[in-house]
Amino acid sequence: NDDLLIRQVVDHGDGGGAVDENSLVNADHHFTIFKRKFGKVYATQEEHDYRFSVFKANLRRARRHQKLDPAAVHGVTQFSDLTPREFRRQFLGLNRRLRLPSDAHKAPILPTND
Amino acid sequence: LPMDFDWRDHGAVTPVKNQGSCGSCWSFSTTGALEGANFLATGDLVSLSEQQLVDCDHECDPEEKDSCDSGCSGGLMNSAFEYTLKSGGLMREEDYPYTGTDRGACKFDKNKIAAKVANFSVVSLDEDQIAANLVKNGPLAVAINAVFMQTYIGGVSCPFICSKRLDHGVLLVGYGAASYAPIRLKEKPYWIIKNSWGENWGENGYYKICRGHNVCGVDSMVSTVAAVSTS
Repeated sequence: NDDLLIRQVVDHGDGGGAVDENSLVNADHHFTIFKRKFGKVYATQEEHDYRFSVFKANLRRARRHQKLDPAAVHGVTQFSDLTPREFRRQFLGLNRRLRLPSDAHKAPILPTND
Repeated sequence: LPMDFDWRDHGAVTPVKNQGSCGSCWSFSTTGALEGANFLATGDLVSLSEQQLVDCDHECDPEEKDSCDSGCSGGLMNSAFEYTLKSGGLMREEDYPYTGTDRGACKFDKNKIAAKVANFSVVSLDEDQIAANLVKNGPLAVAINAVFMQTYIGGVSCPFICSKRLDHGVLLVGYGAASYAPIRLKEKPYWIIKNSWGENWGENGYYKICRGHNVCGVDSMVSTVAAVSTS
């Protein structure tokens, strides 16, 4: 059933970066396309191999996201060689320790009928 | 309220920007909201400087003095509005361009202010009020949990399970009445969100997330800002 759900939303044309049931089998091919598309170059073979392992983990993650979020398309993005922790550190940045001031002005309630 | 609304169609939204490898999303959310408010106040769409916020805004939590806006290490949109109100305003993007690093000294020039904050408010956790404030006051600064955004390519994101732990600042620019959700076999309304990861991410830099259930905490921290005309 999961595969059936995925087939309903994934573009099977050129892939467009979306994941499908074959993505993990062809992970090295997808990684080659990913590196070319996003201009990724790694300094050493060790770094390359590590990033490939992260990439494969993110393919599995994208499949999980696809199952949990079937109305969207999930797959390979520019962040596919980053661990979730690296992604959060480098590309997010909402400081949760900062809070709204207790005296923050609240927007007046607006009419929403008509 | 209109069934569909998109501030991009009304000229209130600048092109998608790219924060690079820097946790400055909060500054892009802040400038996006003020760019829209300034457009409503003046009729001119002016791209505003995130780097000014990254370099110069160190506004702190009034109750926790060591929790402050801190460039690529993170910040909060409301603190940035407070800084902008206190400092006098924001400069143009071209006068204080983005570098994506936070090692530079503050180069704010009061003589080159392009937009000023008149006031700002938090919007209640009510999707009709969020939509009403969006339509009336311009794009809104919102926070979201971005876990599904790392793998997002397109469509309307409506995950069955998503943490409401907020970790990313973005800009709410519109909403749509219906996008077909195959799993639910019905039309689903959605929010249109401008992100700051470049045009090659998502749907030309934009994210669609379904409305109605505070999905990924998108309704939890919403701010509206009003601008003063400087012309």
